[in-house]
Formats: sequence, C-alpha cells, structure tokens
Amino acid sequence: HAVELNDMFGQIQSPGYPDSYPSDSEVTWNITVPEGFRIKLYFMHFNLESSYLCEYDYVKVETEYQVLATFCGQETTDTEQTPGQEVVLSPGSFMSITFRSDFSNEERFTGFDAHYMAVDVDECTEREDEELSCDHYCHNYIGGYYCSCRFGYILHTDNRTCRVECSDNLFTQRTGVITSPDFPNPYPKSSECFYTIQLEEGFMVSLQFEDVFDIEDHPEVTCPYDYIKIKAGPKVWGPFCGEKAPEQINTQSHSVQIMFHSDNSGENQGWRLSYRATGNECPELQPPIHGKIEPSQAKYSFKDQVLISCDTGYKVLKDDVEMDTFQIECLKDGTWSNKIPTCKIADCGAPAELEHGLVTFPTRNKLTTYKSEIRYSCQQPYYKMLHNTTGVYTCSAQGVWMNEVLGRSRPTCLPVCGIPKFSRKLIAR
Amino acid sequence: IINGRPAQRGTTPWIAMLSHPNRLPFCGGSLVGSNWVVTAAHCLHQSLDSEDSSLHDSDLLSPSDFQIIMGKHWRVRSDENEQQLSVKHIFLHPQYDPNTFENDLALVELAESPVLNDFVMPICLPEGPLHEGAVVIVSGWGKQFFQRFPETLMEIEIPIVDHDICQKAYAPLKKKVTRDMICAGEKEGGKDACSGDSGGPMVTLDIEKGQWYLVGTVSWGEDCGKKDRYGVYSYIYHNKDWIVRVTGMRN
Repeated sequence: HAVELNDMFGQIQSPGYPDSYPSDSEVTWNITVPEGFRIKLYFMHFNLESSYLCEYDYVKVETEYQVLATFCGQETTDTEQTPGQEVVLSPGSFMSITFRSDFSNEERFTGFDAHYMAVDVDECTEREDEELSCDHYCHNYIGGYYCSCRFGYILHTDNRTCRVECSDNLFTQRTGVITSPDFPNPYPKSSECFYTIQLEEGFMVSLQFEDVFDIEDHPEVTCPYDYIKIKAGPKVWGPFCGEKAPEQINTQSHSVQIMFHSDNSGENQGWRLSYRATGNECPELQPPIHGKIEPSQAKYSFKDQVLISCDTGYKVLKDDVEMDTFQIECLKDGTWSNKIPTCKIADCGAPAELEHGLVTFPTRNKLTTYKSEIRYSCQQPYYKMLHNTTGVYTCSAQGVWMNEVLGRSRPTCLPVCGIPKFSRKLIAR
Repeated sequence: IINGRPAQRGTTPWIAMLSHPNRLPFCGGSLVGSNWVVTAAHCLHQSLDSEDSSLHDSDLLSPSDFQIIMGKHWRVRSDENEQQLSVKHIFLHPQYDPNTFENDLALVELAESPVLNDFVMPICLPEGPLHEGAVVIVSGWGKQFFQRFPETLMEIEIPIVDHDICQKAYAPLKKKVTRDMICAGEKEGGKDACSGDSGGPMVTLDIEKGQWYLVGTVSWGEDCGKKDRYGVYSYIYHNKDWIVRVTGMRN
C-alpha cells in the first residue's frame, strides 16, 4: 500500500521496525513537498537481506521520472548498494520510497529507519535550462526564487525575461540615430519596440543601417523569433533578421514606423541605423548687394532657413520696412517663402537743430547716410560748446548721428559769459 | 552811480534794466546763463512800513509788475539793441532779511531767452572767493549827485574794502555787515552806487581767463558817496550754491 506524506519533514521505517520486517510485504511512501523545495532522505539504520542486484528485498527511491537508488544488504558491494551516510536528494518536490520484502526472512533482518526533510532548491544556481533561468538577476529565497531586471528594464509577464519599455520613441529631428535597446549590448528579450520618425510633410526619410546587424534568425524559417520591420504609409520593409543588414531604405515619406520584436530567448547584439530627412530642393540664392546669406550652402532643401543680413551700415528693406535681418524658408514645394530683400544704406536723416548752434555738412550734397559726417557748432562768440568735443557727428550703422564723446546726445551750447566784445579803453591808472 | 563816468556801450552786456511797464527803471540786474537775471531781493517787494517789518507775499512784485530790458545803454531813450523780456518766475533768497539786507539776493527767470549778441551777454559766476585788494566795476542807471538821473549807463571803478574795516565803519550806525555782504569804495567817499543802482552788477576781471565775473550786486549803504560810508553789496560767491541750485547753471 502507499502512504502519502506532505509534511516538510518526517520519519519512515520498515514495517515492524526495529523488529525484523515481515516477509512478502511492499509499502510505498509518496513524499510531496511544496514547489521550490526538494527532498533530502537519509538513513539512520539499514539492514536488509542482500541479494544480487537486490532482487529479493530492497528499498527503491525514485521520482516520477527516474529511479534515484535501489538499496539492499548491510553494506555496499559491487552488486549491492546500501545508503550508508549518503543522502538521497530528489531533483524536484516529489520522492517515492518503496520497501519490498520477498517471501523469506529467516535471518530476521531489521529493515531500516530513515528521515526526510524538505530543503530549499536554489533555483538561481541550479537552473541549467536557459529557457527557465532569470534573464538578468535571480533572487533565491526559501521555497522559491524570483527574477529581477537591470535598471531601465521591466520584468516580463513570464517573470523571467526582462524587457524594456520602448514603445513610445518619437524622433522629430531631421537626422538621428536609432538602435536596439542597450546596443551594442544584447537586446532585451520579450520586447516590442516602436520607433516613430515624424517630420513635417514635405520631408522624405531615408534609413541606413550601420555597424553590427545581429538579430536572432532561423536557417529555414524567415525570422520566426526576433525581427525588425519598417512601415511608411502603405509600404512595409522587412521583417529583417540575421546578420546581413538591409540596404539603404528610401521611404519617400515624412512619417516612418519601425517595429522591433524580440522573443524570450537568445543573446543577439541588435542593430543601429541612422536616418536623414531631406526635402525638395529650393533654387540657389544670390545675396543682396551689401548683404549676405547665412548659412551659405550650395543647396537648400525643404525647411532650410536662411537669414539675410546686411553689411554694417545697411539695413534689410522689405516692403518699405527696415529691419536688421530677414529670414526666408524653403517650402515643401521647393520654392522660397519670400524673395531676397534689398539692403538699404542706413540714413540718419536731417540732423536735429541745435539751440544757439548750427549744423554744417562737410559735403556739398549734404549726405546723411551711413558714415556721412556733420558738424555742430555754437553761435560764436556768444555761445560755446559745453563738452570738449569737435561737434563732429558720424552717421552710425544704426542710423543714428553719433559723436565720439557725447554718443547720440546732441551738444549743448552754453552762453559765453564775461567776455564782452567791447573792452574799456585802458583807463586804469 | 555817484562820481561815475558814462559806460562805453557794449562794455557791460550783462547788465539788465528792471523797469516798470512805463519803462522807468527802478533797479539793475545781471544776466547769468541764458535766461536768468540776478538782482537784489529788496528790488522785488514794496517798501515795508516800519511797524510790521516782516515780508508778506502780498508785498512781493508779481512777474507781470515789471519787465527786464537787456542791451540797454540809454536810461530812458530806446536803444536799437534793446530786448524787452517778460518775467516767468521770481525767487527771493530763502534767508533774505528785509530789515538787515542779509542775503539780499533774488533770481528772476525770464519767460524767454534773450538773443545773445555784442550787446547782450551773460556774466560768469565766481569760481572762488575774491582775492584781497581787487578792483571792481559797478554799473547802473541810478542817481548821481543832486539826485539827478543820468542819460546813459554810468560806472565806477572802486577797490574792495576789508570786511572788518567795513563792519567797524557801520558799527556806530548799528548796521550789521554780515559774511554774505562785501564792501567797496574809497575811505574818503566819492565814488559809490546810489538809489536806482540796486541789484546792478559789481564785476571784476579774471586776468588769467580774460573773463569778467560777478562779484556782487548793489545792495545798500548809508547815503551815497559819503566819507567812511562804503557801498555794501551782496556777495555772490557766498550764495553761489543757491544760485546754481535754482538755476541749474554752470559756467
């Protein structure tokens, strides 16, 4: 008959122990302990009838799938095995012990006295099956274990593999580099990564894989495990896997989705690609006279912007409005957002009047444009300039009359005091 | 001006004539900056009756009570170069005492600036105190001998008198000569300012700079031209800060 044992430890003895065991009997003990434990069995006493390969009386220790040991006799010989001081460990949480005696027991063998206990299984050190071991970190505890992941990873629902949250990668720049997670380290398992390149309509995105391209593949079946797929509008490229990178991909679209799938096994380095968005080209530009275009490029394409500025002393003139700089942009249809403006020389305009003074132009044509000069002077001899300045003003690049001492302030004519034109005839004695 | 001589036209272009609407002059003054006239405070209020000797606003002249004429030479006749100017504001020195003539100084702001020319030019303000023994020129259209008024602007050239000497000369008359005053004249009398010259300029020449500057303004004296009765003037340098503060002026 069978005895079911579910405790975490216990004792098993042959029938009638410590007296001799009866003949022609068979007892099975089925020990079951919780998952995460195994069973350790050791004998305190063992005394059975010996026989060649234990064909008469024996104790057999087994699991569901295999016989762990068969004992008989009083000591180990080349044909019989006794447990001695050895322990028997079950690989899993189940162990079955069967005691059998045949019809004779004249020598009154006393049988056995054994103890068993549940011992923790350290899944972290013992797990050979890569399929079942922790992906990153394994933490053993009495009765079980759990897996954890490196920072930035998430434990998959299989509680074993580590994946990354990589489903919301958005790229909006005109160029960029995209890689599998943790590249060039092996990419995480059980991950579904999405990368979106989203640009303004008018751009065309092209992809170029670089460096290593290493995605788990299968010799016969196309990418059954891990793969990368590219989608742009109705077009789809891939799935790609293996070690040969795809050629450059010109999507002809401004919006591209990249999907990367990895299953829960394998150690592959992954992939890296760079993308570039170009748009329609706009016609070459000629800088305005007395001006320049920045940046100066041989070609301009959609979204490229240029800044037109003028040389010192000149202002950008657009629709009769003066400004320091003017920006135009290459539109998606390959035309410029505006025509190139002209550069107008800064004009300081007629200089303001000076109280008790006058302004003179050194040039006959009384120029008031950039770098022209005027001279303020006071009504001599009745007024004198307050500051020690020449009164010379130059039209600055900002369109303001500037003096090297007074800046943009006009001079001040102060009345000359105490110097009459007429002096007393020398009457002083 | 007692015992003076007619001033040469254009040699005193800073002098201002304060005159009633009937054009009769009642005081002198000096143009400073482009639109200020320095004169005597006692020119700008009614005479006080002896009982109540404090000054009331009602005693003050208002800007419309008088005008200022620049470029004058003749006392009554018109001058081709004269410029009649109306008055915008009057500022009496805050410490002016009508009984003792202390800080007998006033500033008149002109409603418009005169046109400066050979006959109209401001006088400079003093940069420092007057040195001992300086000789000054005092000008005015005030009374001469026998109470007669001159035809034209008159002037005298007199020495500055030591402050202590002047104080001692007036002590017997119980008159105080304070630090804001300066005296000038001859010990034996003779040349002096007189009624009608009040507020007018006392100037001296800064030889180094070749510039005339205002030393004082005609203020008071006992009689005119008497022996030991020096002319007493309001000392400009003493009150220069106040003048600069009110006028915002700089030479």
